[in-house]
Amino acid sequence: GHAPEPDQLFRPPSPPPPQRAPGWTHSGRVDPRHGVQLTFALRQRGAQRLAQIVDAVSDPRSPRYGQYLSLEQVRDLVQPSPTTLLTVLKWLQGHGVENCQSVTTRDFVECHMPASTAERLLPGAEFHRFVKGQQSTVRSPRPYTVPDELAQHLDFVSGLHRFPPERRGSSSTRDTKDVGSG
Amino acid sequence: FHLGVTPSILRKRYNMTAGDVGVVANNSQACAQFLEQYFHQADLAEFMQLFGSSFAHRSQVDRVVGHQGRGKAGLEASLDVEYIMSTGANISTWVFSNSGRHESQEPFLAWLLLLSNMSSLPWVHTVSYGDDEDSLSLAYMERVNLEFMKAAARGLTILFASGDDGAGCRRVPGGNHTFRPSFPASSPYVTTVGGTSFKNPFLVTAEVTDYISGGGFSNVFPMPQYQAAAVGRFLRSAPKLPPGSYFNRSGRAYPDVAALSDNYWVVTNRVPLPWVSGTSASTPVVGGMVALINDRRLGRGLPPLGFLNPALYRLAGGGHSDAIYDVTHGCHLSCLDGTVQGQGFCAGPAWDPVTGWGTPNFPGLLRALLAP
Repeated sequence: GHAPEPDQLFRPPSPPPPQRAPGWTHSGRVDPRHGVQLTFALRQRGAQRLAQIVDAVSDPRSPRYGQYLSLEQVRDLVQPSPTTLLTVLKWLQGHGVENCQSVTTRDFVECHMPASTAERLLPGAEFHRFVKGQQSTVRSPRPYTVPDELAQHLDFVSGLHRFPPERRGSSSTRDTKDVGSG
Repeated sequence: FHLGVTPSILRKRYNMTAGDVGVVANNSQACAQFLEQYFHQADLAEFMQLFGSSFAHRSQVDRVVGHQGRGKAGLEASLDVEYIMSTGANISTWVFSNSGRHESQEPFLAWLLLLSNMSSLPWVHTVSYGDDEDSLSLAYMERVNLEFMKAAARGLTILFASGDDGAGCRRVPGGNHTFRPSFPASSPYVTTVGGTSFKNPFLVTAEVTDYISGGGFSNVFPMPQYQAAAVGRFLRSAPKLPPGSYFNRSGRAYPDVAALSDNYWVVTNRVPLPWVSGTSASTPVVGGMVALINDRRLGRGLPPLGFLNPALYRLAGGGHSDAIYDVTHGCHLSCLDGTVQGQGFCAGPAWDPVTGWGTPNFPGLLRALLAP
């Protein structure tokens, strides 16, 4: 199979350093009947044209400055080819995945399915639960693959590796040493 | 004299008058929250009662998209809402709350999907979230970058916090160190906001760099044309640069702009808290100002600013010196090793990878951005 994200780090929750908030802890593999939600990022068309349009509408020197597109115009530009849509939907249906919805731009498909189906759909994936306080998340610590014939139709599948984001521009109160030096 | 940053201190420093508030009906601004970060309308009302007496403002978020939990308010969510509504005063404000309704969902992607699915959205969005570039797949980053292009084509302005780790640090195979850029701050299609501090923390003075202000050069995205001249000038003229092995001098350089990021007052769970800091504070401050400039543009029948960077680099590089306060003193954090000894890049005249072009002087920025 084809691995769309061979370079995506899976970060198993590490033991928390002393005096810091607890991180995600592994609580075992999920029941095969447990429902998961995956988002399939379908390969878009018109990326180069989109870049040209962004340059034109954002550059004050351009005669097209400020002439923005509607969501429907963006859809017409980037929506995946009929072949891409058909190939991905046929693959999903072939695994019994029917509970899916798309977005206006038709370049993402969100599907619900049991974990066992997702593991058959994405060979290599294995769904485990991780908890942090009251929060629970399901992720795969193992990389996933898709059939080779999907390589040119799918950018990646979301809902497998990346943990919910931590605040990056942190707003935590600095310690008294910092305040004192200020 | 003051005991920390409040809306009136920000408005004074950035020369916003009582008349600098939103007036048009079809303008709005938004901030995005992830994890279990909720704000309380009551905190916002108390914040405005305590700190908002000098300017016309709203005391309520108009729309919450997504799930707002009933738990305690989060400091970060309170900060975002209270400060975007302080500079973007009297402008309708939305909160996108992406806690991850399903436990296998990626909340950041869920937010991107919302953008791809809603035909009517606020013109300005601020986000304080990021990951190390080296932890993410290339396929994911390129696709997210393309999602930002979609937003830019629609005229949305998306601002990201530059992060709170300075240049960052990473040990590469072989044991050497390099700086560690952050994504989406490093996307060429978003505007990235760094942080500053008052030179004298108890007076409204000139600003210096906040040593935590995230900044540097992407290892993934090449330098876009709009910043090539400004960044090239920095690289040629900086008196001292870290060794070339620590950063990719041909990558997308960030941040683009900055604002105060230290010693904020925030009301959360009905309690006023001092000493809140980080580029998550500076980002909504700039976001509110951009929304206010949109307000004036919309009022004149002009389109909103959209993706800001080409206009920002053009005006700042083109001698609109009264639009931006150039921050020229101080350096930010990086690797604690014998080579760089904890120091990343340093601020200097014009653009630099700690504070970008500097901090806004609102009337000058408004004048310059009403012109295009």
